[in-house]
Amino acid sequence: FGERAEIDSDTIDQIEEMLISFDISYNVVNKIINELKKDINSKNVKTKEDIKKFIKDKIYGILKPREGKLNLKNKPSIILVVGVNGTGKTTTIAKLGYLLKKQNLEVLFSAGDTFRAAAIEQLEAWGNRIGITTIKQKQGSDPGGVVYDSINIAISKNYDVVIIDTAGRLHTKENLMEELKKIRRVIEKLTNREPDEILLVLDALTGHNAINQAKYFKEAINITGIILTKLDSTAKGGIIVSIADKFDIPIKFIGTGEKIEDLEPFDAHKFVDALFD
Amino acid sequence: VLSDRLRSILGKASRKGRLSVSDIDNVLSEIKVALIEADVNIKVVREFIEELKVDLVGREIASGLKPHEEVVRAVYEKLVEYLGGGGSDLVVSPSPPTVVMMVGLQGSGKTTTCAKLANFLKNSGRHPVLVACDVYRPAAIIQLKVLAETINVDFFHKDAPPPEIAKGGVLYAKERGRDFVILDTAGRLHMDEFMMQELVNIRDVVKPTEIVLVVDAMTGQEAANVAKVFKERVGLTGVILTKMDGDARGGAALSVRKVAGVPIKFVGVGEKVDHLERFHPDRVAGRIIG
Ligand SMILES: Nc1nc2c(ncn2[C@@H]2O[C@H](COP(=O)(O)OP(=O)(O)OP(=O)(O)O)[C@@H](O)[C@H]2O)c(=O)[nH]1
Ligand SMILES: Nc1nc2c(ncn2[C@@H]2O[C@H](COP(=O)(O)OP(=O)(O)OP(=O)(O)O)[C@@H](O)[C@H]2O)c(=O)[nH]1
Ligand SMILES: [Mg+2]
Ligand SMILES: [Mg+2]
Repeated sequence: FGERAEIDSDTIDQIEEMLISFDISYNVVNKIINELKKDINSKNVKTKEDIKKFIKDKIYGILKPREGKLNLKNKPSIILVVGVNGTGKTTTIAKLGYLLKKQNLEVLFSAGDTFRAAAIEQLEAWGNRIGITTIKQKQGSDPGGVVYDSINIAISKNYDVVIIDTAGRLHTKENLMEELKKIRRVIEKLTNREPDEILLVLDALTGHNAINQAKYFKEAINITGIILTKLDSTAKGGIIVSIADKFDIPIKFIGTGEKIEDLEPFDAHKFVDALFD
Repeated sequence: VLSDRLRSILGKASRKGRLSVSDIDNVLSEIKVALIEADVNIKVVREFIEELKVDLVGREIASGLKPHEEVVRAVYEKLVEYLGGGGSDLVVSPSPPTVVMMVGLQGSGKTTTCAKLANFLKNSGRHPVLVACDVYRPAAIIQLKVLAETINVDFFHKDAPPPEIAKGGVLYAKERGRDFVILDTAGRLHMDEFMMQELVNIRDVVKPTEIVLVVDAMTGQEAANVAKVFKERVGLTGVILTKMDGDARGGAALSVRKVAGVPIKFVGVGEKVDHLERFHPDRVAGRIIG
């Protein structure tokens, strides 16, 4: 838009197009644009820089309250990792395990994806690379059984954290969501408490469907945190803004690549700056 | 739902005659919103709306139809037009084996789709070989090997750089009289220069008849950019949309079809190896409208 923001409908169109291109949902874009129009009319917003600052502040205002950290209060702390197919759960578990191990915690992996070809081997390969033991059973066995085993071992051998991998599943598949509820019940029966973290892994390239994913996973098993992966791509991950606006779910980490160190705490300020890079 | 929103704008009564200019202006913004919410890329939306406007100006409301029904019909037809065209069959090479190279972003469903395609070909009387060219992802080779064993299809891998593996796979196929070679490649970002060059290297060594972009149906705005870069850098001959068994509206299909200019050949509709269907533009059009 022009240097001296003669704020006309063309400018508004350009701003709308930019925000939509970030995958911020239409509802939220509309809300931001309407608030911008009000402020323009009240002469608070005069230049191109003003507009940029206004929008950044708005988005920051939505995201900042959702910044969250891992809550690992118990021993062993139980982290359950869930999400739809291919979002980066298994890789993210490896990254988390590595992070916690660097903090001198004893971490155990639980190969809860007993369905997909070579899912167990994939997690175990990561575990071997970073010196973390993976508890597993045969391919096709009941995930609840693996989880039960893993937690028992964690308790008896004094582990600090158990991170449980689950199979990718579309939130629309009732039987698979039931399976997740069952896994949660197994954890609760064995530990007499809720899992310390139930982390939903979302792919930054996803469009509006991410909102459904957050909604359905939250309703099924309650989500304590979100990890947004693949932010090293050209995707801006704007769906996280819509999710932050709609749901009270903390955003805890972002994935920034395929290597073991490519995990960062979610920082609202950094995220907003990156939107406009 | 778009149809309901249009009906409240245009009125419930059946009416004769043509759509007026004011009718059209009112509905175009609703249609634009519907397409954006379906994750169609904003630039593709703008182009679509421009062309749709031309179709709608003075359009006759078919007898017995309400005005909003006529508009929905026009949108649907235009979507089918954008999405369709181009055969959904794999092109067979005049000198076998036919090499099919599968490419795409991380986690889009390439490895699973390679197995589905092999299964599909096997059921059509063909003899495919699955070739594992992903040397990066832990257990990627095992994943493809296990899938190959599940459907009793030949599997090839060797400890070498991906272009060498591909070449070895084609040789393996020739020696055994296999007529299709399906290359599974590592997921990669379209802006990763090194990895995009790797695809070019594989392509130059085995000269695939088909280079297929595997796209996750829930992909948002970036689908257009991804398709564009893969098309320009490596070349594409087709697209497969995965995870269509979910509730993603699938607007990425429209973006990719328009930008890459190559046909969508198949859709993945589940995690099992037989969950592959031919692409039907009319079905996806209906889904995008919502
Ligand atoms: N570029 C990039 N790739 C990532 C990131 N996180 C994961 N990946 C890649 O995404 C692909 C899928 O990762 P997985 O960890 O297998 O995903 P998943 O959710 O466990 O997949 P399923 O178990 O099959 O549902 C792999 O190629 C990873 O290397 C990230 O932050 N950036
Ligand atoms: N529901 C559903 N899941 C699918 C479909 N296609 C693939 N998947 C799942 O998506 C996830 C990722 O599939 P992969 O085949 O590992 O994806 P990929 O593109 O090879 O991943 P990378 O090699 O890491 O880039 C797995 O959990 C698959 O089972 C589909 O059509 N429907
Ligand atoms: Mg996994
Ligand atoms: Mg793969």
